[in-house]
Amino acid sequence: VQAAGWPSKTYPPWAEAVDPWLSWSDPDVLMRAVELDRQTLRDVAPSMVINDCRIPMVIAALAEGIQFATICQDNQVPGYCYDGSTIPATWTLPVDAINKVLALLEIDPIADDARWLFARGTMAVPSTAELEPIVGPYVEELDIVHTGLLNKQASTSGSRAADLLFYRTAGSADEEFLAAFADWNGSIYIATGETMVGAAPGEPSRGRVQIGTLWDLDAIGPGLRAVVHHGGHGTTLRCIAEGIPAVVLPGPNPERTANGERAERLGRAIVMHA
Amino acid sequence: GPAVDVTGDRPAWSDVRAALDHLPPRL
Repeated sequence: VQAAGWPSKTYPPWAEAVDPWLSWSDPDVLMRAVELDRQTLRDVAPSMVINDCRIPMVIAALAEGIQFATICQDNQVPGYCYDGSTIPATWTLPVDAINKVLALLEIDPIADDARWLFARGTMAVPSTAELEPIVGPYVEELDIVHTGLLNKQASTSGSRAADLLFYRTAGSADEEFLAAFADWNGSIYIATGETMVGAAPGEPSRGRVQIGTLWDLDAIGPGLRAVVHHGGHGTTLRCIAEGIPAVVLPGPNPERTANGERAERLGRAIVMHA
Repeated sequence: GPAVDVTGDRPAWSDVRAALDHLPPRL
């Protein structure tokens, strides 16, 4: 965004510190976040809001009467269940708080799944219907749009690709890490993802291991033999789309586990559990 | 989704290294 010269705003520290997936069930926290997002919308006066499943921003857009689209994948569509029958707690726990806030704003309440908030606007899937089919009991009544792939396809060096990227799966290069990958022939990149995680930007490279907050896949992608990543939606999709094999370490996160297992079913990844 | 990284909640790096040898070729 900065490279494009577009204006940007950053959330204040108290809002950055809120863990949305744990805090939206507290009506006071949610209301404070909605008020912040409403103020942002009044400052910016957009004709449309694109959001990444941010519940208070969706409520703010509803309150301000602004059209919105939410970037989604299958598990963010109402009714999706990892096990086929149970609505994940992520989407049931905040319902009471959401409905309290909606009542204060004189907006119709939602049913027993917070994802119905996203369904009040467009649900945009940043992928193709072939790669990411959306199925579920309510799909026919929802406004779901596949955008197509968002990244240009990198030219690959195919069998000559020798490098390895760790995307948010290692925060530093410790002795165990260095010993395990000492025999890797190509370059090794570590993307910590956040400056607060492990290595600070500018940490000295350790041999062929290079550490950064993020690495540009347009630049290093063609040389990658594989990626070790955490199963996030965008990373999983991009590896599949560009033919980069992956080892997926989803930890305890069900969304990332499901993404990794989809790549595994396509024959493009191996999922390893903790 | 929830922004929790897996650092500290993962297999041993030596097991990850071994898994890399079983991946399909780069397309």
